[in-house]
Amino acid sequence: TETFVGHQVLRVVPTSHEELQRLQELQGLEHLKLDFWLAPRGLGSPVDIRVPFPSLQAVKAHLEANGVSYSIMIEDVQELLDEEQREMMRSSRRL
Amino acid sequence: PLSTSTFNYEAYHTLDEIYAFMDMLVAENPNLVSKLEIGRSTENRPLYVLKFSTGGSNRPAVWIDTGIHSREWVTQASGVWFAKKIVEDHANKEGVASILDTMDIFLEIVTNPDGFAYTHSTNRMWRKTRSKNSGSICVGVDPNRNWDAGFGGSGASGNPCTETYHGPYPNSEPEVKSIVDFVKAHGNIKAFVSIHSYSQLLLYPYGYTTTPVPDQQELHELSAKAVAALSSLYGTNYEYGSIITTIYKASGATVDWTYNQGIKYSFTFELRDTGRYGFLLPATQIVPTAEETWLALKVIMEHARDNMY
Repeated sequence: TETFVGHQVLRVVPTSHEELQRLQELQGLEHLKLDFWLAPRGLGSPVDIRVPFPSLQAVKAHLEANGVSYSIMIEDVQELLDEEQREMMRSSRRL
Repeated sequence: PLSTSTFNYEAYHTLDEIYAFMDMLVAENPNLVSKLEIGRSTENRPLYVLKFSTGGSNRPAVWIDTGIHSREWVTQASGVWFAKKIVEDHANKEGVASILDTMDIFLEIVTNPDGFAYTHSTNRMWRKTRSKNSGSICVGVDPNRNWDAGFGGSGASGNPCTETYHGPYPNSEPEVKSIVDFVKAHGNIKAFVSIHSYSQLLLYPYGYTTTPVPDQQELHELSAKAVAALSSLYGTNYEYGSIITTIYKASGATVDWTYNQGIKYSFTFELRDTGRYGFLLPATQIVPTAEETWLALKVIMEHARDNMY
């Protein structure tokens, strides 16, 4: 089973075409294995990116170097998945 | 669970549990619900569609599918809740009971069973089908880019390693081809709703071109009514509009193909949330999400019933 320990979901709300372009550049960098939960769609629309732990530093550096502000939507994806699994187990036990 | 009354709608379930739910619902309601197998997935899982009908032959129909993107778990869970709701409304002679007097409802709860099983067994973040791509180590095709409507255009990827890979040719995915064949064979579907998550949107065609659909005004007005009904329950805010103007260009999308088949009332939902949890929406939000979405679906179904074409 694939684990997502340390994966984070970053949210970027592009406010300029340059920022939108930076995000589209990121989409093309396959080696970073980024998973765009919400793809770039226009100025003011949020872009959500699940970033694997090994790529986290590079992506944040890229965004910061280009002055693109971002927020961390999910601190650790695996923690949410573990909670989801616990909830499913509880539900099955109740059953 | 012993019956669909003791089934836990406030939890996420495995593929087997959902299939067992379907069989229970059919067994409990033999005069209303039947289970059709419209095809087999890449990994040879059955593609089940629940048919809700009070009689007649080839009646005008509504199609609802959930789970075409396997990681969007709140959609399959909502589909389970919708199935029980249709049965309850019919028994209580309320809600959609009046629709079932003249129309049938088809509901495909797990539209991408291979991907859904894979999210439980191996990778919770899996979105696509599980078909093998010759010449590539990457697996899967985006089933919402594989339809024969603007297929292969920008707004999808030709790279099998991306999440929006459109596949080698239109309808290459059996999960898509099975619906295509069913819709063509039935020939009397009047409304088609494909349900995704997340970002709280109600979308209508087109996604592959900026050309407005001929019925744009009616679909926009209907969307406004549907979203108003949805928001009335818990205040959940939705945006609405055509795919290409509201989100981005998407080629090969389901509802573009269904609209081009003549199914005027073709819609895509993007359910909760707007980005606190995304695809990992807590199970506590399943029922409220399903309840509010149902109000919007009812507006669309009633409009289709009252504006037969």
